[in-house]
Amino acid sequence: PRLEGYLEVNLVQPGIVG
Amino acid sequence: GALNVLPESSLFNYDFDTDHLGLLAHDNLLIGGTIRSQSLVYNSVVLLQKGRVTARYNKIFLVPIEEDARLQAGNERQTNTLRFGDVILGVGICYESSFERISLKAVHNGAQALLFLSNTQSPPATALQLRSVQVRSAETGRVALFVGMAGNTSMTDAKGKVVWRMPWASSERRAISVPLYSGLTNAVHFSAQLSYILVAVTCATLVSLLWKGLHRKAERDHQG
Repeated sequence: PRLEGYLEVNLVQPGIVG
Repeated sequence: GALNVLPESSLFNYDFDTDHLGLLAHDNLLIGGTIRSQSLVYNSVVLLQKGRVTARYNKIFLVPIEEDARLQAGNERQTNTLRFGDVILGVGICYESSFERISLKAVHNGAQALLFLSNTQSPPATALQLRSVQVRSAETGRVALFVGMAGNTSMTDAKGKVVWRMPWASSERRAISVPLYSGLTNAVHFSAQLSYILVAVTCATLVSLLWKGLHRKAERDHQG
C-alpha cells in the first residue's frame, strides 16, 4: 500500500460508562 | 473542513426518518445509531453534511438476539464505504470488526482508511473489539480508527499497531491527521482465493490417497 494523503478528523469519545 | 466522528451511540437513537435526522447537523458529522427508514429500523452509520444525509451504511452483521430480534439487517450486497469529498472510508459498526469480509470488501471498493464505530461500554468487550480492529488494519494495510463511547478510542498505523489510545471513561475530543493508503496487501489479494485453493488441495490429496490405497489393494489381491 502507498500513502496518498491525509484526512483531518475530529474524534469524539463521550466518556460515558453506562 | 474536517470530518467529525462520534461513536455508535445510545444517546442518538433517531426514531424518525432521515429527512429529520439531517436537521440535527450542519457540519461534517459521521455518527451511528438506530435509524428508521420507511417502516424498517436499522443500525446505521450516517454522514451528515450541511444538514443532509450524504452517505449511509446499514449494519449487516447484527448482534444475535439483542439486535436481530428488533432491527433490520443491511443488505449484504451494499458497499460499506462512504465517500467524504475525495476520500473513501471503509466503515463497520461495533462487533462487525470481527468479520474479515467487512474490511476486505471495503478495501476492494477503494477504502483508504477504516473506521469502526462502537457503543460497547465494558472494558473487556472494547479491548476485544480493538484487537479485531488491529487485525482488520494489519491485513488490509490501512490505518484504522476505533471510536468508542467510554474508552479505547484509538488509531492504528497501517500495520495494525495502536498509535495512541484514549483513557477509559475520559471525555475527549481530539483533532488528528489520518494517513490514507491505497493498494492491496497480499492478504487482501489472496484471502478470497485461498479457501478455494485449500479445498482443491484437500480434495486432490484425498483422491490421490484413495487411488494409492486401491492400487495397493489390487497389488495385494494379485500377489495373494
